[in-house]
Amino acid sequence: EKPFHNRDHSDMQSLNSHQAQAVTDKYTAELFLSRYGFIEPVNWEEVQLEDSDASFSGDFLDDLQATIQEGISVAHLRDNQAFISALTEFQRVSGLPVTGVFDEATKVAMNKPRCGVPDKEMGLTNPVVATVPESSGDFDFENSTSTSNNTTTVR
Amino acid sequence: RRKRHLAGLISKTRKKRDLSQTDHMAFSKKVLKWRLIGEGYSSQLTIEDQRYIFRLAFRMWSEVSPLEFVEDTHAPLEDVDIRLGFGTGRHLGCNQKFDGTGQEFAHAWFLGDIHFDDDEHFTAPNVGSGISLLKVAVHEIGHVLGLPHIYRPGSIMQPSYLPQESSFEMNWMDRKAIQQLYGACKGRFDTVFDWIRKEKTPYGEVVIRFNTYFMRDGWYWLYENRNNRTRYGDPVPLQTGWHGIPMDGVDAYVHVWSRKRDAVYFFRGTQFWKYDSENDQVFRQDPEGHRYPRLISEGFPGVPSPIDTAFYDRRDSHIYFFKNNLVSVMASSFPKNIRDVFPPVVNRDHPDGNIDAAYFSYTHNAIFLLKGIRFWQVVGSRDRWQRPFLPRNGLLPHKEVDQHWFDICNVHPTALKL
Repeated sequence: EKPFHNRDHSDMQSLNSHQAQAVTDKYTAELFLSRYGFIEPVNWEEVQLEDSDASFSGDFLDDLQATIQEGISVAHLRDNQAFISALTEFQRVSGLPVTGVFDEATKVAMNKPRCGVPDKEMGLTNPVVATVPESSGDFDFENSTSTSNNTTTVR
Repeated sequence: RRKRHLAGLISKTRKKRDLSQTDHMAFSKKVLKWRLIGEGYSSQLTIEDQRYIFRLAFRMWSEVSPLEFVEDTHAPLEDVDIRLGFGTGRHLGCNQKFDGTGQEFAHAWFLGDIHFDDDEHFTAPNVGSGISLLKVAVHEIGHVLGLPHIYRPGSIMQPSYLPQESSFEMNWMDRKAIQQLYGACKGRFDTVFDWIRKEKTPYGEVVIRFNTYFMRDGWYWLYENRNNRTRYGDPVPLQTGWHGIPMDGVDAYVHVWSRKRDAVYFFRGTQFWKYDSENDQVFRQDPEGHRYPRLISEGFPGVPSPIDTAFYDRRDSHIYFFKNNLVSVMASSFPKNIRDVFPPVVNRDHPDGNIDAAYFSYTHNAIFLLKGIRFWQVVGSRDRWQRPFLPRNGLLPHKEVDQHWFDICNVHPTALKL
């Protein structure tokens, strides 16, 4: 059992779990940017399924992934502009001050819980910032006597 | 050899996907099966809680798109469109290893699999701490359906997790994004009406309020005009909100509202019911001694039944009954052809009968005739004041229902009650 003490299990602790590697410096930031497609769009659809005929071992994939990421990172360490470009893009879409510098606000944003799907994928125009118009009803509802509230209405 | 094998696997599963009409990758079918796989249960919530949360998450997408989702626990796994599971580190045959507690909480694949990192502290809805499994599930399902990350405040498709507020719902942008892939919700309605009710303020004043309702088969939606959407959580089974009317649907709703009368009727087949607004149920016997249901031929002599639809016109205090291409009013010179009563403003742009719903809207102060996925607005006094050449009770050129009343979407029948 994962230990907990609160009635609602809200303080449940994970057994034998390890903490995700935090983004702490420029190198780990580059790994982050690479993983989520800011340096180069990711081909997310290359799914590799574990199968008896396709015996990609977990270690092999770990090494491969690390090698690819390091390879990309090494190449881009030589090209600082690519890193800065990726960083500014991340800052821009995240609503952060676009400084081009790996600052504290950027570090905090990178360490937030997030979805593992890359933000930039091959073949897609990413990221989507705002392409859909706001609500545009044709009529003026100012005389509505509906008691319906705004989005605070509870389901 | 490995690449060829993987290519084969991908091509097998890729047949489930299709280029939609918008040339985006999307599912080509409208009813999708999902399953929480047995080897992928979370250790943090009961299995029933997990399944309930996923049912709700799928239903939320169903409420804003033409897609329907059904949980399938029996079919072979390869026939299930969307498979969900929890895992840690190296998990579920996936090559994207989870990173432990923190950062990545889940990922999803266009091929239909969603994986949740069970090292994260997932919690049920409305629990203050932890990561809301519902919010994450809705987000990941969005990826499965073809949505990318959207960097807009309030969007469910933002990549970073924001602590859940008291409730979260699909905003306008999320709705339109999914509808760009799968289209808007379309379909005919049985009836549409504004429900009038009287309330007393704390000061004892009586105020008149109304709510707009759309009915289709055995379901209904409350439409929030000021928000351009239906109420969160709709549709609802008819019997939940309208006690005593036929559970599988009605043909018409009529509110006779004049100085002398205030009566609400539901019509179905050859019968009609009178609704007791005070007690929120149909009359078994009204104060006049009439028992319900009654035959339409008894209550409204001369009106053919079953009817297509009906509405009460407060301008002339008459109920207009529609059947095929005729309009009946309990007055001389009726029935008449619908084109004579409601002539087209633009020739050939006319429903020509078999109307689905006739609706007077207090929001728009206008009468609408709905047929299929289209509607025609009846020329009103204001229209004729601006354009005197318009015929009285003329029908303006048609428009699409879903472009005027948004996101009135079905859900799978199994999702009506979660």
